[in-house]
Amino acid sequence: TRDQNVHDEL
Amino acid sequence: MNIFRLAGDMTHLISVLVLLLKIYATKSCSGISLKTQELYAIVFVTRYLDLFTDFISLYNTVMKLVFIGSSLAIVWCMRYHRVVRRSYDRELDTFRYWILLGVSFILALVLHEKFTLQEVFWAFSIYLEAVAILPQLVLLQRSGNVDNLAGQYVFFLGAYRAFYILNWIYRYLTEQRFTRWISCVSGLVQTALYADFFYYYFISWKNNAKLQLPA
Repeated sequence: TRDQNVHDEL
Repeated sequence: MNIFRLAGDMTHLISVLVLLLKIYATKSCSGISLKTQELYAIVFVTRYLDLFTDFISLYNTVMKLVFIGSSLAIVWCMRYHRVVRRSYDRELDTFRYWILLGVSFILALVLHEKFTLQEVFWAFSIYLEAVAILPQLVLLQRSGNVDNLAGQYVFFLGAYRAFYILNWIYRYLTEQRFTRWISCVSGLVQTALYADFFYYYFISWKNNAKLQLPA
């Protein structure tokens, strides 16, 4: 899973 | 991605398109606050610093480019387009937005997820977005009745963050490790700022009258 701290929201 | 977030992003996109349409079609930016547009340009530039480093999805990248491009285009139009700039309410759009920039930056230095350049700027952009609408709301109140496209712009802009709150609730309930307190709290503040505008917007829509904000 992508590490959580990447902001995937705009 | 969930339906609330998609609805939020589409509503946000509509708000920007409504604004571009208003400025392009009427060649006028009366009733629009340049300061709010400049704050939004700063919000998108400081939030999407990871544009070239983290590829989330094509949708994510395209939307980031659209938001950055459209906000810069609107600012350019209102500042330099020889016809549009004449209709800018310079003497009404006097909100001292340096305060908003300063407070948001100091808050970001104190409250952030990680003390890295990207994360501090990300937190800064979240806080700044919560208050970026203030110059526009002040301008709407000063210019009294709102011409409908400016009102629609603010309406869609407020609605997008309300959808995002539903998105955060949904993600909190479905993803056990979802903790985006900075976004959630800031998003609640942002939507609350629109609350009174929504009230007057609804009243004017119900009475089918022009939107009159209390001076």
